[in-house]
Amino acid sequence: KKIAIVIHGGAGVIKRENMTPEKDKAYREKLDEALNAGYSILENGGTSEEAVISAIMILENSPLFNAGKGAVLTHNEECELDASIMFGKNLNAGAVAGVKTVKNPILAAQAVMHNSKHVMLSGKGADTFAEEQNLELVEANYFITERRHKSLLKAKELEQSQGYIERGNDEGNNNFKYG
Amino acid sequence: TVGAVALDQSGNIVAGTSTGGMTNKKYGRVGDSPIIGAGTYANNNTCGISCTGHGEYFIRLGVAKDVSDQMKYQNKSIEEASEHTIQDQLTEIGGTGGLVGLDKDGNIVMEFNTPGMFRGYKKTKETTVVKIYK
Repeated sequence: KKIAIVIHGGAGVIKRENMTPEKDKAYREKLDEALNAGYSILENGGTSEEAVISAIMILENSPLFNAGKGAVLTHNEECELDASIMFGKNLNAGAVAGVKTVKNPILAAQAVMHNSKHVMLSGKGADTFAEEQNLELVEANYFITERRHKSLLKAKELEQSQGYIERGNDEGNNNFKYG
Repeated sequence: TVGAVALDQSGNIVAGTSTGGMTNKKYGRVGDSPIIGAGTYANNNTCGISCTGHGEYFIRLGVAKDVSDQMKYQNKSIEEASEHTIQDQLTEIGGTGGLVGLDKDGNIVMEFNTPGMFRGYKKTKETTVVKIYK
């Protein structure tokens, strides 16, 4: 029986010249950790759902990526997190949008898939649902890192001079999107 | 954005995606990541897909299901379908980003139209592959 796992940690203007060897190494090691965690589950007879959740949680818990801890900040200096999951056997799916207190949003999406009759929950209601599902909650500032805060301040400076700007969501992405 | 797609010993495909969205976003903006069919899709008969990129474009194209539909209705391989969706359709309307996916036979795709994408895969009897740049 064939097993496989593939992951990503975001796409964008990632230039070699902007990456220090240490940073490059840190990204590769974290991706490797997530891949091996997921693959190990598959190799030992675990499900693809368990493998996906395991890999994504490792990436969510790493401040290197724009998900979970280390997520980018909104204009109001908060993190609003989105996640989704889909099961290919029966097309069952779950998603959350704009959650602010669930430590691992992918677990909230999974809970929506299994424990609600809905596909997507959003905002405060999604956070309330996650709490009722006994998922781990954190203070909103758990997600905020200095690096992302600096990025927001830079975007706001440009906003002052050029009008409203949404900054591209990916590592090293210097393309600015105009809303 | 982060994402993962896996195929287990029972032949089940699952895809998942998680994100913080875009810096400085307002008005409760939501991208493609939580939208089933846009940022995430899985079907055991075709493929599983997880996307990353400028969400508004991925929503308009329904990128993740678009790949699956090409496989289902046009008998394309996952490689052909992903290349068409990202390099032709997404690029044509000015969208940037990429996707990772796998099909029911464990074939892997990592397609993107940006200079880089943090990505990797591991499959039966093969060593782990991790890449960043194009």
